[in-house]
Amino acid sequence: KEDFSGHQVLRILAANEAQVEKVRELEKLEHLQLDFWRGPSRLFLPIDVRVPFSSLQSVKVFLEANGVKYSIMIEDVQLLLDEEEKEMFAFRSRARS
Amino acid sequence: TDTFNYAAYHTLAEINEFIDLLVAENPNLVSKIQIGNSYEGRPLNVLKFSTGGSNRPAIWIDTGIHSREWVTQASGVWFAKKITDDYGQDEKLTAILDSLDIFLEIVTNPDGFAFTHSSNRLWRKTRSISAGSSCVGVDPNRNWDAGFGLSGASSNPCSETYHGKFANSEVEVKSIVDFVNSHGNIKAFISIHSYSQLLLYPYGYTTTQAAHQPELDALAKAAVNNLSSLYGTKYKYGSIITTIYQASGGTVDWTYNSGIKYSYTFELRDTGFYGFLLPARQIIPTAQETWLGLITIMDYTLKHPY
Repeated sequence: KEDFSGHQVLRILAANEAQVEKVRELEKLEHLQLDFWRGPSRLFLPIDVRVPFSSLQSVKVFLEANGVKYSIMIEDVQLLLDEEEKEMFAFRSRARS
Repeated sequence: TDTFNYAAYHTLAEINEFIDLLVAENPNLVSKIQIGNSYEGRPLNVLKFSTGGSNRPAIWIDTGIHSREWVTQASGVWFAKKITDDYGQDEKLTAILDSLDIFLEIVTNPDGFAFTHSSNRLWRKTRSISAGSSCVGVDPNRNWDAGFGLSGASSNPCSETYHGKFANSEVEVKSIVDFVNSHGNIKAFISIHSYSQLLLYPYGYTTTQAAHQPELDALAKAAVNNLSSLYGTKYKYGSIITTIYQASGGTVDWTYNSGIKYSYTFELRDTGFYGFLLPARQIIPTAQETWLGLITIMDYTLKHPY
């Protein structure tokens, strides 16, 4: 199973079109292996992106250098997945019993 | 199916077991149609809810075309049970089913869904092999023959929005296309995704307004108001391209261009900070509120034949 330990989901709040464009530049950098959960949109809805641990530092530096506000929506994706899996397992064993 | 746990996420096998059980419990209302097989050979099962007649006007609902959007398949299971519970009890749904059929495809991308359980919980695409590339899968919501390959999809097989080699290259998409074309009397088509609380209508590949845009917008507004009335979940609505971004090769652009006027995409919860990893405790409230939006669209379809 794919392990997402250390991966974080950043919630980016672009203040204007120029900042949305900056985020779009990130989208094009394949080596960062970014996974946009919510891509840049018309309505300036939050942009949510899963960032592998290896890319975290450079993505945060890039955003901060461009004055783009962000918060950490999910500290560690794998922790949340482990919780989800535990819950599914618990339900299943209850169902079996 | 009364003891089935609707407040938990389930595997593909458990959902298929639920489907067979629901059919067995309701032989006069529910049947299972297999519209094809997925790329890896899994059945593409569609539930048909019908109270008689042949080739009646119908409503299509699908969930799980993006496999990681687990709250949608879970909501689809809840919708199926809701329909069997409410027929004969709820006036609105009974009137709908006395005149229209409902088709519900709960696991529209079974290969991707199985993969989210076995290998990668965040898998979104199909699992087809792209010749010449080490990357797998096509975005099944970019593979339809509506603006296919235009801006708003990627030609890179490694991208999450890869549109595929050609329109309908994905058997999971082609099977629905063939079913809709052969049925020929689908009047509403609702494709359910997550997340970001949106109700969207065509177009996504062009800024050209849909011919029925005022009517689609008014119906979306009514559906969102109804949906929000339950738990206050805030939704936005509008055409795909003006509300979120340009997206080509999308499902409801093709269904609308095929003459299905009431073509909508839902983006369900997350209202908080979980994204695709929405806790199972939110499945039922999400399904309940979405149902109010669905009923609004289905009721309108019944009362506004075309």
